[in-house]
Amino acid sequence: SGDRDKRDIIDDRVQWYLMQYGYLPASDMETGNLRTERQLREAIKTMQRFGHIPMTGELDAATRRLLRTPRCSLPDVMPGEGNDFRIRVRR
Amino acid sequence: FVKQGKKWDKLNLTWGVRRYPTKMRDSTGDPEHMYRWEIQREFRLATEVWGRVSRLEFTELESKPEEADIIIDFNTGYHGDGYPFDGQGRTLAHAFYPGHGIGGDMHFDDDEPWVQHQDSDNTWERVSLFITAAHELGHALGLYHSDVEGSLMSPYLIRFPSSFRLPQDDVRGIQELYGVDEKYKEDPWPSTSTTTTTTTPRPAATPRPPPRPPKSDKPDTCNTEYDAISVIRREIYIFKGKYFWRVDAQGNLLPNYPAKINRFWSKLPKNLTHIDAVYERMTDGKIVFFIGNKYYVCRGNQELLKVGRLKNLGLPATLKKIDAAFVWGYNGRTYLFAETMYWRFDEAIQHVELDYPRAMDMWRGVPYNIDSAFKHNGTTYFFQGKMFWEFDDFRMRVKPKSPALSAPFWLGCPNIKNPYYPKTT
Repeated sequence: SGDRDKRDIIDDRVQWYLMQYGYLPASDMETGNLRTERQLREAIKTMQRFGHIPMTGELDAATRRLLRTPRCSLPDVMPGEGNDFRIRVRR
Repeated sequence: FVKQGKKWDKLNLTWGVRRYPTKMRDSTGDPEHMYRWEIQREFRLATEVWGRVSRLEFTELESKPEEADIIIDFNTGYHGDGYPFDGQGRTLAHAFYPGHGIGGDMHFDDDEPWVQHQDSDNTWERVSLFITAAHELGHALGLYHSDVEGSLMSPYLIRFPSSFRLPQDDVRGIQELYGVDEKYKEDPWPSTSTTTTTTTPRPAATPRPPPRPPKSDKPDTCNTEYDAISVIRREIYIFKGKYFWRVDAQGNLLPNYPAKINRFWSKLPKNLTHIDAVYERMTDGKIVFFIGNKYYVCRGNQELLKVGRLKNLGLPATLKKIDAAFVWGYNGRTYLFAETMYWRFDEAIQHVELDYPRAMDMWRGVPYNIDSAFKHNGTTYFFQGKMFWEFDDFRMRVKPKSPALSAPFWLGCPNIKNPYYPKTT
């Protein structure tokens, strides 16, 4: 199940969903930054917070149900807020 | 609750359904479909949800919905904005935050099985039009999504009892935006559990302000909006109506401007009334004008090389005009903007790139329906009305001091605060 979860997380459709609703910063689509698994899990946690299900960061059964739940088209996180993963720390 | 940042500058709002669902009981006879009057009633109840707890008042413009502040449409698939519908299930509807043009409008997916609230179970098989409409109206009034459990502005469809009461989180949000209705605690709550109309008589909406007097042909340098702006040959060209101004590389407004566009670019159409957008191509320095649904490629100001239609560039055939075009300093790519959408344009193949259009939200803080945009000295600027927004390309958001008045900054006019354009958050 771990392998399946990881496969799902990098699935373009899941990423697209996360971007579409503002959980992943949409600006990345323009600037082409790569994402880490940690960033995706944080985005899933934010989505889980809005869906009022346990914030596991995993694509568990409740999260899969949430992905299919009817909803408003507009994003939940204002662009640039919440999950701003574009800030890098210089070593 | 989260305020989006925009609100209506009036308390009397009009609404109307411009495009009804394609399947209604009036025409199909199918009891699974709603009557037209039932649809209107669900929307009317949705307005009462917000009207009862705030100072807002709503009036339906049944005969002229296209003139309403909040225009309601049922659409399918891609329908001209950045939020295409996806058939039954998943995305149900969206609305635009308060503003001109498309601002405040609400779009509903025609493919959803809409039913009256009393008949719904809020699954994907029977979606309450009333609840969805009330949620979208929250956006149209200036509220963002809330992560408070049970709130109407929660992004995911949740089940509400047939006797709906606006949750406290939403009440606080709307009252902070528009103030508290004096009768808030005395009024009964609207019930959706009966088929009789429960409309409370409302005073007539304040009539719309009279139309502005016709503008003189020549724009006032210090009091106007701009159609298009671009740096061409290191000078700033600012276009309005049939005229344009020039600002030299030192930032000085050149004398004897505004001048007529046709006197300088004589090969553009003789009956030109305005241009929508313009940019200088990075690859070859040619100047591209957008006027209505056509584009014109010029070399300098004397030679017209090409005329074509927007659809030939890969833009939607239904697109009547674009709002702005510029080469973004961040990546040197050309971007085109229209209403709530934007496209990246591939100069090499003269076609918009795949995966576009995208929603304007990407450019955080930039309003929809911009008038123009351009890059100057490595900084991106967006214009709407008499204001401009300076954009931070790295943080992908407008800079903190935006917006500011355009005329004092770009044309050296006195900096008089304009009461019609208060600084927004």
